[in-house]
This record gives sequence, C-alpha cells and structure tokens, in this order.
Amino acid sequence: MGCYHSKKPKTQGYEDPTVLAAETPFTVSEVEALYELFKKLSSSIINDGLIHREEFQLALFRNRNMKNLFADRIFDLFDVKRNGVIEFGEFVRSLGIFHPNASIKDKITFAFRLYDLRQTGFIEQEELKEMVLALLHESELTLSDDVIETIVEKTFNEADTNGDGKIDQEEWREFVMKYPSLIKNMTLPYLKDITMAFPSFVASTEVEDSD
Amino acid sequence: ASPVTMNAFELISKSRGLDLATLFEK
Repeated sequence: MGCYHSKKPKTQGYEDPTVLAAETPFTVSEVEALYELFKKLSSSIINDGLIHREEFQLALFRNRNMKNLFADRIFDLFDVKRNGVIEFGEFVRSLGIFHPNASIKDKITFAFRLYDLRQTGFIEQEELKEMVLALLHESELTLSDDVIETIVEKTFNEADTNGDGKIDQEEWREFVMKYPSLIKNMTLPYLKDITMAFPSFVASTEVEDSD
Repeated sequence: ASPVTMNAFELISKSRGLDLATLFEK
C-alpha cells in the first residue's frame, strides 16, 4: 500500500479526499497533492488550516496588502460558506472548475458570477465599467474617459443582444462562444500535473486511486 | 491586440487577479 503515515493531520475544514475526488475532476492522488498546496497557502500568515484573504493575496501577488477587485471576487466565490476563509473542501471544489477536464458550462457560469459584482443575476453596464477601471488602475494603462466609455458601451451593446440594459447568463454564454479567449483564465493546465508538483505527498498517500 | 481594439471583457480577463497559476508557483 505504501502507507508511510498511519494518520493524516485533520485540520479544520479538512474533508475526505475520496469524497472530494468523487465530486470534482481530480483523482484522489491529485486531491492529496492539492492538500499539500493548501497547507502551504493556509499557513503563510496564520497557521490555522484555512486560507484567509490576506494569504490568498500574498500567494497571488507576493503582497498580503495588495488590493485587487478580481482577486477579491475569486476569493468570495471560493468562500462558498461566506465565512471569510477558504476551507480545504471549498478550495478543491472551486479549483475543480479550473481543471482542464471541467465542463465549459461550469467555467462560463463561474466567470459570469465573477463579473456579476453585485450578485443581481445580471452583469450591468456600471459593473463592466467598474471592472475596466479596476483593470486600468492595476495595469497603470491610461485611456481617456471617452475611450473607456466607447469600449464599455460597444462591448455591452454587443453582448446585450435583447437590449434590456443588462447581460444575462444566456447572453453571456453566447458572448463567450463568440470570444472563447474570455474564459482562457478559467483553465489551469497545471492542475493536470498537480501530483508532479507535490510528489513527496503522493509517496505517502493513504488511499489508492480507483482510476 | 491594442487595448482600444479589445472588447471590455477581453481587457479585464487580463487582470493578474484572475491568473490563479501564480498560486502554484513555488
């Protein structure tokens, strides 16, 4: 069996890898490898087995105080229980959407929820402009107000095919089909090789993969 | 592509905050 460890540390929010593997595109070994990554991220500032917002920011930007609208939205979506931290199960289930084998439908839905800043069930023009401004701020790219307005309006009108002033899920799906690069960042090829990144853990895994 | 010719969603999808690959960097 190759079991070097008789017991696995059971930290707060830890979930059975076999259950997580059954619910996601990951194998049991991959979930175990993700636990190694999770442990690293969740102990970078506060060693409590939970990823806090600052730890997430630190991992993404090497800066715990880096404010970024999109990273905040990702954190909020990963934090399914909305209790201000990401637990292991939430981490694995959310990352599952970014797996190359996850369904395009799930990726499109996740991106929609990400951009629906105020969670109204629609992406509104004001939200789109807010996101463009946030991106410009982050990239230090300078565009005139007129150019920003033109980009936002043109995009919005193209996506809002029924012309009701907001982008719904179906309009978003059609827009992504037209511009597939929009969900490119919803796929992390790296997740297919996650066990290669953390081989030390795989050697000590308790559960053998069924597939 | 120039930012001016991109649609708004293409532009925002370039955010570093959406690039989770950095989570896996050692």
